[in-house]
Amino acid sequence: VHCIAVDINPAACHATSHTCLLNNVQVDVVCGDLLSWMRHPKSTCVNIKNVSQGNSYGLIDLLLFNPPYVRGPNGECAIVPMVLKSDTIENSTENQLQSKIADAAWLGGGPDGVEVLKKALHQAADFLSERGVFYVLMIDYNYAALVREEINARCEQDVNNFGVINENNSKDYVLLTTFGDGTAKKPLACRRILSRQVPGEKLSVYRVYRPHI
Amino acid sequence: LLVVELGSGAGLLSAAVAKSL
Repeated sequence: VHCIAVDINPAACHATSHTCLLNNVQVDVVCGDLLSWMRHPKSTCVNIKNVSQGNSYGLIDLLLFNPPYVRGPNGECAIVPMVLKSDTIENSTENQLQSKIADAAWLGGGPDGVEVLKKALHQAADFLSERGVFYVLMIDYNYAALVREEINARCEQDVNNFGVINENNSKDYVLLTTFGDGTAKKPLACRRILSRQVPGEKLSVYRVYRPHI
Repeated sequence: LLVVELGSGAGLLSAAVAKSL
């Protein structure tokens, strides 16, 4: 098993490294923006046995994400961390930059709080292995936004194709068809597996996977 | 098996997963 922990905030990366050391476990820590640091499956020679059919899969077997799901102003964007040489900038500038990066972890939610999650779903469609599974935490309005956007996308493509959005009209399942790199869309099934009601909102864990499994 | 946690924060989940696997 190879475990990799990713965070956009350098201070969080240090904390992860420390926690894993204290627990005597081997985890590699990457300071990066979601999976943008990973080589795309199509550019590697690994797992491309089905690439001729447009099916290239990634290497990630288990992906975990507790995304920033709070609603934010429309157009608010999370910043991407920059690579700077620490010996060339003043401490105050570095502290300001660290602060902006830390804040960025909570920004970019958009009016439905799903902008960061949607970016992760695009990457999951590309980087999950054929039988890979993505466990993600969502608040109820995040899931509603994903379903609404899926319906809108189907509406633009084919108005008669509504039958497979929900399985048996279940509120706990949706087939997402708009995520991936664009050249070969790979549908993702999204199923609610755990829920907890907290004051004012419902938090749920969803299992996201390739529907042919 | 490749396991990736996005937004690991303090690393509590990463450490727990690594320990359980």
